[in-house]
Amino acid sequence: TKQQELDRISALPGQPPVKFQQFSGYVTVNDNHGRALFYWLTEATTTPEKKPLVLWLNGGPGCSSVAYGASEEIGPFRINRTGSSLYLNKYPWNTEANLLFLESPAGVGFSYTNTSSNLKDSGDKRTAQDALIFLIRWMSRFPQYKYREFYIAGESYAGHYVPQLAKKIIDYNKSYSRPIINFKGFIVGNAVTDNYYDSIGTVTFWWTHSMISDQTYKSILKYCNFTAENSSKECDEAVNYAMNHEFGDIDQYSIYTPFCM
Amino acid sequence: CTENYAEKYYNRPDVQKALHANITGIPYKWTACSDILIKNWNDSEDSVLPTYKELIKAGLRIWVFSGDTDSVVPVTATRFSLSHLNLPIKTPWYPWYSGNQVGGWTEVYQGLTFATVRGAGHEVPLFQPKRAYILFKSFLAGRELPKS
Repeated sequence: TKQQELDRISALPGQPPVKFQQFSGYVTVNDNHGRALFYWLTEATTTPEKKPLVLWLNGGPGCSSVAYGASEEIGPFRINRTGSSLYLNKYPWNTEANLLFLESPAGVGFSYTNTSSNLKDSGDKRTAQDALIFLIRWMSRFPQYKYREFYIAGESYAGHYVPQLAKKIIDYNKSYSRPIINFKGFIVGNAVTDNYYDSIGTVTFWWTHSMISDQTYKSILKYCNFTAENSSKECDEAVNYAMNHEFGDIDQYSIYTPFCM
Repeated sequence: CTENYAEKYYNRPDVQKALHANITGIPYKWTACSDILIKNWNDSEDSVLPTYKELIKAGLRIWVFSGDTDSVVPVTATRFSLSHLNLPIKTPWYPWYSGNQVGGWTEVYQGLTFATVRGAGHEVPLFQPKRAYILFKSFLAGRELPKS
């Protein structure tokens, strides 16, 4: 399509030469409020027409799939320290699939809304709905991906986004005998799943990995009611003590990695 | 500090032009995570386990993995949550391999595959790119993780 060609990336500044094709741009997901989501497609390095399409979502909520998924996890490029150039990722996932990175919801990264109140009334439901509309409209722009095997991948708070979008797609597809979104499955990592069980499991990890003392562990179990809407003052004190006085200067996202100053 | 590199790169006008990004002149810098969104997040489900049950029923291929050095959404959190789906076991717990090293452990249930990734933090492909790549290839192929 014409718009597809307008979205074609000839090359990114400081990018090494590559054989795969890339596209990026905006898809409007709500005309009234003027919400538009930004995507970046890095096609497969070989036979892209035969490879599945994989949508990657980071979490937050509010974090960018371009910043994390594309630029330091599964994408074909890595950014160098000064931000002046790109180098190749040794294990990019676009050898196996066409990777579609989506900055979602509006307000994340380059995705925007013309209704500033949208930045304060986002949530799981609208995020899933806008992402479904994105997919449907994106496939109109890239009709070669209609009926292609489609998967979703994500991490962290995308433990919400991914199953919620999956459910929307399943329900949407029910109206069609041959749905254009040929949805096969999803894969999520370190995924936010269940507030109560996740919380219990998290405190258990802190104790079993010797990040907190027995005393703190007992205090958290005593004062924290993980089913409650809001945590008690005693619970906050116990958890804050753990984080501020027992964890030390670690990267909680990778507990044996030096802390980024 | 890798996300600092992205903050530099994606705020460059020449990069935004090449990406056809920021065409409306967004009134704030591009940033990896939006503070305003996370501080004002409205509806958030307490649990997506009920949704998992519906999606398993729909016959989707569902894989859940966990980097075992993350303490924010750690492996014990995910295991504790998934255990409450009470899924029948198809292939009992075993170590999977990446090269001649244990890449993690995995168990295959009816409708869902769980796998840990050894030595990986919250962003698994960042910390263990090769193991993450093997995981992804196995997922796409619908094949259990390598037993040797």
